Amino acid sequence: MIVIENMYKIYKIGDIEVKALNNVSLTIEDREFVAIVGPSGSGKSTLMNMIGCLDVPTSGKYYIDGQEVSKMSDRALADMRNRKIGFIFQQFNLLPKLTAEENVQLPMIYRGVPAGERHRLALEALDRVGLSDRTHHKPKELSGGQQQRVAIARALVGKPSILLADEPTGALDSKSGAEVMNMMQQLHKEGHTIILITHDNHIAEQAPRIVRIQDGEISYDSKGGGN
Amino acid sequence: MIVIENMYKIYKIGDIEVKALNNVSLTIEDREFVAIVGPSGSGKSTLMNMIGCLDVPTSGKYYIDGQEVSKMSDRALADMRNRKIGFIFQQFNLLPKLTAEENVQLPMIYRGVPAGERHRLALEALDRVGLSDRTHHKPKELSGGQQQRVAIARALVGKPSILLADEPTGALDSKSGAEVMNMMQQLHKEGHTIILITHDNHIAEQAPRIVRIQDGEISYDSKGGGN
Ligand SMILES: Nc1ncnc2c1ncn2[C@@H]1O[C@H](COP(=O)(O)OP(=O)(O)OP(=O)(O)O)[C@@H](O)[C@H]1O
Ligand SMILES: Nc1ncnc2c1ncn2[C@@H]1O[C@H](COP(=O)(O)OP(=O)(O)OP(=O)(O)O)[C@@H](O)[C@H]1O
Ligand SMILES: [Mg+2]
Ligand SMILES: [Mg+2]
Repeated sequence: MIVIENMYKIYKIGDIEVKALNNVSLTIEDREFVAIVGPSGSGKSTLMNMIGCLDVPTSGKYYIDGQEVSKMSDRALADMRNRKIGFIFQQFNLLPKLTAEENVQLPMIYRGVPAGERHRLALEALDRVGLSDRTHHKPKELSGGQQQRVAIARALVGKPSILLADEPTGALDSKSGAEVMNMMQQLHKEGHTIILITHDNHIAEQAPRIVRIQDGEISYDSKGGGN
Repeated sequence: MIVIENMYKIYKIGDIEVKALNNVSLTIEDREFVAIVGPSGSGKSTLMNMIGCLDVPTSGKYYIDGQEVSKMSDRALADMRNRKIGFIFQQFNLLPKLTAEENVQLPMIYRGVPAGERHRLALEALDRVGLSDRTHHKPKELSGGQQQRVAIARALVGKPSILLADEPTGALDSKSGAEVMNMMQQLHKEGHTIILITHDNHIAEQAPRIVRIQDGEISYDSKGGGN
C-alpha cells in the first residue's frame, strides 16, 4: 500500500522555483491498476520518482506498506526498490555496454536468482516482447522501440509486486503497444500493483482507475468519484 | 530532390546479418511532405540516417540535388548537413551540458548567424513550442516531452530546406503533438521538404504522401498509386 501526504517537489533554477509537485496526496492499495495521466511537464515522472524512491520530496510524507520512506536506511530503501519495484523508465535507462539479455538479467542479479534461471527467464521475457532474435544486441544496435521493449522485459521478468511504468508504449507501434498492455493486464490479474504513467488517454482508459495531474496537482481521481 | 536507388544497410552481429534496409528505392521531390510509416524495427530510423547523411549504406546509390553523396568530400557533406538539413532525432540528442536555449542556438552557429539574432530566434522558437519559461534548463532538468520540444525548436529554428523528423510527437500529449504538426504544416506551406518518420498512422495521415516500410523494404507508396 502506497500513501502520499501533502507532497511537494520544488526545483530551483537560478531564482526561479518550479513546483513539479504541488501538495499531492494519493493512496494506492495493493493490487490496484492506476493510470496517471497529464500533459507534458505536468509532474508525472517526478511523481513516479517519488513513488519509486528514486528521489526525495521537498516536503510531505510517503509511506510504503506502513513504513515511512524518509525514515528508512539507504540499505533498506535500496533493498526494497530492488526486490519490490519494477521500473520502466521514460528514457529506458538501459546499460549501454550490456546486451539486451544482460540488461534484462540485471534486476534478477540483485534478487539473487541463480545464473541458469536468470538466463532462462531473460530469454523468455525477451521472447514475450518479440526480441528473441536481438538478445545479443547492445542498446545502440537496437531501434528505439526495441530498446523500449528490452526495458519492459527487464521490468516484468522479476514479476515485481509494484510495477512503475513511465510511458511504456511511447516508442511502439500500436501492435507492439497492445501486446505490452496485455502483459500488464496479465501481471495485474496475477495480483501485482501497476502504476502506469502516460500522456495518452487511449492507453490510460485501459486501467481501472485514472488519476489526472496538471501543473503538479491532482486534478481528478476516478476513485472516490473524481476530485 | 532526394533519390535513393537499391539501397542496402546490413548489420552484422557475430554471425547474424540484420538487413535493416533491403533494396530500398525512393524519390522525394523538393517541397514534398512525406510520412514514412512502419512498425518498430522496420528500418525507419536507419532510412532517415541515410537520407540525412549521418551514416553510409552497405550498397546502393544516393543523390541529393543531383550530387552523389558517396562521392562528396566529408567537408562538403558536413556543410550540406548543417545548412540544408534539420534533424529531430528519435532520442532528441540534446547536448547535456547546454541549456535549452544553447541547444536551440547550435545549428545557427554552424550557419554563421550572428549572436544577437541567434538569441532572438532561439527564444522565439522555444516560445513557439511552449517553453519560454524553461530556456535556462539543462536537458536533465526538463521532462521527456519538454526535451523533445527543445529538439523540435532546434530543428525548426533554422527553417532548414529539408526537415527530417523521427517520431517528433512520441513523448508529447495530444495538444502539444497537434501544435508540432501545425508547425510542420506551416513549414511545408513555406516551401520546405518534410520527411516525417512515425509508427503512428494517425500522425502519418496528416501528410500528403505516405510511404510504408516493413522489414527494411518499401511495402507501399501512396504516390504512384501504391507500390
Ligand atoms: N531537475 C529538474 N530541475 C528543474 N526542473 C525540473 C527538473 N525535473 C523536472 N523539472 C520540471 O518539473 C516539471 C515536471 O517534470 P516531469 O518530468 O515530472 O513532467 P512529466 O509530466 O513527466 O512530463 P512529460 O510527459 O513531458 O514526460 C517540468 O516542468 C520540468 O521542467
Ligand atoms: N547498429 C546496429 N547494429 C545492428 N542492428 C541494428 C543496428 N541499428 C539498427 N539495427 C537493427 O536494424 C533494424 C532497423 O532499425 P531501425 O532503428 O531503423 O528501426 P525503426 O523502424 O526506427 O524502429 P523503431 O520504430 O522501433 O524506432 C532493427 O531491427 C534493429 O535491430
Ligand atoms: Mg515524463
Ligand atoms: Mg526508430
